[in-house]
Amino acid sequence: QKHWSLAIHGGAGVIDRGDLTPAKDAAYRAGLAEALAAGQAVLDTGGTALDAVEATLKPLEDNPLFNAGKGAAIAADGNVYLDAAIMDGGTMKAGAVAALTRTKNPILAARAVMDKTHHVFLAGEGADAFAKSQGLAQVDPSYFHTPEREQMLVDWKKDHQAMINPTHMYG
Amino acid sequence: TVGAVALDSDGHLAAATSTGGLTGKQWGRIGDSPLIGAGTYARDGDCAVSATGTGEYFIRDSAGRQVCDRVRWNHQDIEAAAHDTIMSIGSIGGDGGLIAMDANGKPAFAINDVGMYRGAVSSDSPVIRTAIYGDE
Repeated sequence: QKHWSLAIHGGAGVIDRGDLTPAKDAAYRAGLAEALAAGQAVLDTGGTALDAVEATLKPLEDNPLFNAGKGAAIAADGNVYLDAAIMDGGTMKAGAVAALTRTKNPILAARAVMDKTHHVFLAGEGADAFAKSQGLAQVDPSYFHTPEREQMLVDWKKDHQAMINPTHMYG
Repeated sequence: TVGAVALDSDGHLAAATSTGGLTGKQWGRIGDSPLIGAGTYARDGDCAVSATGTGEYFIRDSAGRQVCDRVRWNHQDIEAAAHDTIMSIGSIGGDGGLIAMDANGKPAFAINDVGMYRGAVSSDSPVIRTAIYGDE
């Protein structure tokens, strides 16, 4: 058997052992393991690195614990805007999308930009429209929202309200 | 932000990254994740990279491309290249981490924060490994 290898990340930050309950800790590890297993299945059967990284990211986008796809961070205006990119080291081809609001799996849209266009980067409504034209699943924007991310936006607004509303600048 | 880097059995590298960005980000703001050479980069023979963190700093420091250039031009191993890149980002004020992989499939994880959700598996080590905290 030839050699293959896969590594992933699910975000970084100030994560202390006291921050996660044992159940949350286990849930994050299960999510990472599920993603690795998806990529492993591709590579172990002779698939390409490109197909493997795409297959690895899809379950992470579908898992509400991680900041991508369902469960993504919410912007100041209350909407979710999704970005993704993919690159093939063998051909130096690449595809990227930004500010998607309706495409369920942004990584599939990035791959489609790479494979189906001569562009590298599509953004906003045009990127969603392109993804739709390629038959990629579209969802209502509410699909991406989770209670945990809504609460994070509420907490963020408490700290940043003075910046949003100038009338509160001086308390 | 989530990301993956891989080496296949034909020796090709690839990288991918996906994100919702930052809570409370200004509408229209784009971070490093979709920018080739910043949050995502792959080049056969050198490395593949996916980054997560304060994107503006990863953009300014060309994080992904920098790791691969350190490997190609400085002849650094992947761990040193990843570490030095994340320290460079830290020196200009950025926080976060990245995963990188060299041409032989050796992975490297570099963070200047407390922790990063991460994991790896390979044909040589087929048992899936995951980690969260910095000391794992």
